[in-house]
Amino acid sequence: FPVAPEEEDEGKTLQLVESYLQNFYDLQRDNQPHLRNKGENPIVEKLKEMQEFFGLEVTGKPDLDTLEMMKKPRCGIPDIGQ
Amino acid sequence: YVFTTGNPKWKRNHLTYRILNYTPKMRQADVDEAIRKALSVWSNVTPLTFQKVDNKEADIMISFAYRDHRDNSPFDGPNGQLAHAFQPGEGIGGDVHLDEEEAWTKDGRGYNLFIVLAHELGHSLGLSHSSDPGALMYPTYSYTDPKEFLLPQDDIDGIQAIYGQSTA
Repeated sequence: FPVAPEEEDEGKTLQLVESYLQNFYDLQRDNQPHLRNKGENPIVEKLKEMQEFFGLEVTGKPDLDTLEMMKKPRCGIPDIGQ
Repeated sequence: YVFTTGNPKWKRNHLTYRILNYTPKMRQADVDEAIRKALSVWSNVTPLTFQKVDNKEADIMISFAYRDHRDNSPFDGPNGQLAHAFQPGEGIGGDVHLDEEEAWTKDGRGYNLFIVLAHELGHSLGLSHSSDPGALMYPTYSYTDPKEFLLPQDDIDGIQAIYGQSTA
């Protein structure tokens, strides 16, 4: 079945968030998800770190302000752990 | 301001730079001027000096590059990542790479080469990204008329904490 537009948007959003956090906030490219501790979600933690760095509301969620910041043209150097 | 992890810095105050290639989107003289002005942003407030060299290895090698350019940090085409630079050190250390697929300009259209270069040179000298939205070392691009540009205090404090104040 064709993917519903909302789902497609969600997929794109997740892709944007993951690649941004991998590029600039040292989110590990998680090849072994089953090793992840229960309850710990690295993306939420890294999102909070990014929101804190940019002075955004720290929600741990890819809200509108956070996505807008991620779409801004920027320097290719990571913001942390350089 | 934030220092790069490990506090790398150049052991000499007299540094060299070399322009390896030019973007066809700007006149060469305008690229030279943008680079010279971007370097003076930092030399004006520190004891650092920069000498242009043309045919030998320089401390800071400046080049325009496409996508995968063999430094493990491929560019992503128009917008997104505009440029990157390497912390002080031998070899690729200090070098600045600019994404050739960006619309480089000397004014407010596209991406102003001077502004992006001045930011990247901050990395070349040992600074990391600042979380001060008004700082030159803030990660996202924002345009300022080069004729009116003044290095913000956060950046002055950062670079002088590494190299000291200008002796001029």
